[in-house]
Amino acid sequence: GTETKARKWEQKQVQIKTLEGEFSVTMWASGTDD
Amino acid sequence: DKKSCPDLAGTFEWDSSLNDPAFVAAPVSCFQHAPMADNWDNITVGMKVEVQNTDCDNFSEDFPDSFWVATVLKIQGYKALLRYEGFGQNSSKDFWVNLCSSIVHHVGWCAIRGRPLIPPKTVEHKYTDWKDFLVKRLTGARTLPSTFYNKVHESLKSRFRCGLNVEVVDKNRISQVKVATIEKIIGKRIHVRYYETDDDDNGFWCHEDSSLMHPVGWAHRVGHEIDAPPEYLDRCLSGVWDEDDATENLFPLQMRQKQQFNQIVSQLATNKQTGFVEGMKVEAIDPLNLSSICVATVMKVLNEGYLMIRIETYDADINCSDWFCYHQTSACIFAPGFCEANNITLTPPKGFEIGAFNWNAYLQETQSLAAPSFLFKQWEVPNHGFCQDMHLEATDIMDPRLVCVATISRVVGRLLRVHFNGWEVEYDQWLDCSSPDLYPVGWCQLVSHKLEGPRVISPPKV
Repeated sequence: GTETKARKWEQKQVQIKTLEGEFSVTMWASGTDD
Repeated sequence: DKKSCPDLAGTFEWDSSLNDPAFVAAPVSCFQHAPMADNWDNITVGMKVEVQNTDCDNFSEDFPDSFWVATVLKIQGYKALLRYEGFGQNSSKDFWVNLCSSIVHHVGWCAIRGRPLIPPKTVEHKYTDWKDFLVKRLTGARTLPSTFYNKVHESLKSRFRCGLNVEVVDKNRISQVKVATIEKIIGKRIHVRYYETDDDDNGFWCHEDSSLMHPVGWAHRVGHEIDAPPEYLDRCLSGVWDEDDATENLFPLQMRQKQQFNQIVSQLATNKQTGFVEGMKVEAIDPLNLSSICVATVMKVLNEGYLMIRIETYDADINCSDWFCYHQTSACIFAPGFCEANNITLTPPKGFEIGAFNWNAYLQETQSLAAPSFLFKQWEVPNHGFCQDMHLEATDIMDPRLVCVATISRVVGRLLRVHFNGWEVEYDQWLDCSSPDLYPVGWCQLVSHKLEGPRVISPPKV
């Protein structure tokens, strides 16, 4: 459920660069970042 | 890179099989010894990645400059079917990629390196501004952790290094180990050269977690036969090791096995039970023919829970050279009756017809005891995840430098029957679910080991 997701996955601001410019999106990345 | 590594010439590519809708690869998380097995549950369908964009002008593998975002549609072993964002339901440019390869990254990887994402040629005119599209597609989606590639790299490192001395089962006399030196390591598979062998001897291959390889001093400690130079035997007696000697700390599985054995000993003492004794009958996988489970005898009980077993299918060798060492916690030995209970054909002792063998009569006739079932590991069945018909890559234990395409043809508790595609069932191998000789689809590609394809029988020439 959400609780498991919160523990295993964390929200991240991810930077994207295209030919038109740069912006950021919120994505989920697994907790293996630790 | 096949171009720069001649050993990979002719390696089998799974890609055409992966497109078969019936194809199922055993998941990476089933292979505890495999790189990234611990983290693989976090790799999911629907995940977004940044991947080389091959749908562009002048694409060449030598100049892989262009990247775009793709969605993981399917996962088979280490391989994933990807579709570039913007293709919608159009599957024409879908492609399989090894998720652990260096052309796949977490979303955001390109921006960190200051590289813009370039949309594939097929869809580049579909949107005038890709920002809005990508925000919608990526917000709230999952991607790989930014440390994914480092984790892959870390998980590929061996505990061992070239030049270390180990004790390895002697391929020419399986009842003894022989001192050997590590010459090469590929994907934690170790190539050793035995001491004092001819130049044309091609040594032996095994995984670093294999039960066929032991630390220095092991044979001396457990009472196993060994072939070693005198100065090595002196070191065993003194316990003073060289810096090139691989000591017990490099063998965590065997250290754990030792702890398990000590627990078993104290448990048996508490219950006033005895463990394995010489002469006891068991069923065991034939180490020289892994497709057979045979009637066998415990010939000798060594220290620390090791047993010398003789397979009774063959004439007894007067020099005991056909004995083979199994640890008593090995999942390759079973209590008498295991095969019958699981509808497996038991290979009887020499002189018996298959089907005419009866354990009770045989125990009486030979006046021997059956090893009691509580002594065996077989009743511990982990939730291993392997199922019949799953595809994988497996070592040919009879020629362990070869890793081949294979299929699981049967699952009996923790025991797997592995079939080599294109070969007769006589070449099948019974292996434990935790065997380090089994690998996920895509492992060979990941570690740059050649993968042997299915045997193709060419039609006879007219």
